[in-house]
Amino acid sequence: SKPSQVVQPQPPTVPPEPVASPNCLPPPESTVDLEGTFSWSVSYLEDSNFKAVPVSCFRHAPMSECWEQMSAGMKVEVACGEEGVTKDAFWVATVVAIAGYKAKLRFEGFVEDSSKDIWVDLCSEEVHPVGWCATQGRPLIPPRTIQHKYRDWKEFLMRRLTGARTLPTNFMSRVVESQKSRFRPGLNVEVVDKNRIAQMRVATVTEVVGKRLHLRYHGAPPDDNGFWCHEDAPIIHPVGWSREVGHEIVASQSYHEKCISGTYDPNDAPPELFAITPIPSNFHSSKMNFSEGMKLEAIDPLNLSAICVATVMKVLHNNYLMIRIDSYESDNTCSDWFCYHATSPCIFPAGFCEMNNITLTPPRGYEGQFSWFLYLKKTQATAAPPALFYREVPSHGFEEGMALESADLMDPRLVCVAKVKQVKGRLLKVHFDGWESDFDQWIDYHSPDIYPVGWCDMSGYRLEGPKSQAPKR
Amino acid sequence: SIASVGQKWEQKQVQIKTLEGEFSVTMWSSGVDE
Repeated sequence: SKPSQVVQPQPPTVPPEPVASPNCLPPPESTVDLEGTFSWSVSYLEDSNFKAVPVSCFRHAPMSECWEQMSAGMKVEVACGEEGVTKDAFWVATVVAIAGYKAKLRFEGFVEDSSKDIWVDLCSEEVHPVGWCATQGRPLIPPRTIQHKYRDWKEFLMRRLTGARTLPTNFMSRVVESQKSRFRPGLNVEVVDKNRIAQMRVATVTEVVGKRLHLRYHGAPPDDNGFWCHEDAPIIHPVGWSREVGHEIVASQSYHEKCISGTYDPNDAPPELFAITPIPSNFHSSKMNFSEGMKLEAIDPLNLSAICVATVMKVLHNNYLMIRIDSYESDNTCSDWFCYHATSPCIFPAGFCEMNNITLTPPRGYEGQFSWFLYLKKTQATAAPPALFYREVPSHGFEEGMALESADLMDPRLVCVAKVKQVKGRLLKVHFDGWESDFDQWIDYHSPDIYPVGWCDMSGYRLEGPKSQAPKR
Repeated sequence: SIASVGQKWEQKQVQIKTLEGEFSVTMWSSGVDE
């Protein structure tokens, strides 16, 4: 279905997919295979150039709203591991560094000695607020290496802990709460057809992992492995959405009748479960609007490393637009149109790429230096007025070189080790470690498909490691 | 310093148990409780 042959990063082994049942019942087992999942190693985390995007930069990420309070100097209680005098001994440790959801801890009493420092997942059950052990009736026991240093550890701890910071007692319940999805298996949604992006299909949620939904298309052949997307993704909508906005949808006759009558059943996901499309304050005051034939620049939905010259092919209700990339081969079937909302951060006014020093993919057959002026003249088209675009650029905190975990949107089942390669306003170019730059993806900073370091571990989602030998395209 | 931590921190008494005995200390806890 791709106009260009885009080879996508693949995991070394692909787990067998469960066979889709005709009535789209949830599969009996998880489709996420954690065997061989990548772990951020100490060599990664302690590299002098390593810097993770802070959790607070990802508004959709669990604990994002309070993560700024997690900082070096904070005290926690943690199992001593190999340093334990007994198998399950706990001791107090200080957070010395934070990278995403991961924290480097130094046991109290080691002072400047970093030899026994450990990296932990701060949101995991192995880390507790100071005071937790007492509530469990467990005494704190110093690690074996430093046990000889003090005769009275009580006095030492009193001195070290008084006035220090720790986690709140309900930290773990907050973590659990912030990971809960609004969706559940069995709910029906409308989602972009991965095999024909111009149309929607009805699908059922079969699995939810870390707020990422596994969907099975209704009527899909048994060997179809479904589709993954985040619950806040702009490509999923409530039952009845396509009919409401005038988008093409492939569904059974009974489904269409249900949408006409508005008699939904309890398994049809209601609108309140879906992310609200942000409408900028000046959006309704503008007298102008997008109209058919207008030219613009857009992220290619089939090759996210490219920003291309594009055309508004159709204006739907509720400010949704059908966009076509002008470099696609013409087949007159409308199968490569893609729906973007007028406020989408993935569409840009003509001249955006030039202004931001980004290579613009010209229209098909265009030779030589691309000129918007000449192209508009040649096609007798108009450029969509810049005032129609949503270009708010907040101070988002993403910086070039920062590490993160990112879904590969060409195969959104995969979440991979990645880096921020470029920052252009609110637009990020994400690079997958070890892969050639052809695989890079332009992603809005607010996208729910990018996550902090440690998100996969925390969510029980498989993380694809860096590829050591990237294949040539 | 505590002042730089901001308003979302609150003081609380934390019970600690060691092999030498129990005691309590005053610590700061982030306002995640809220």
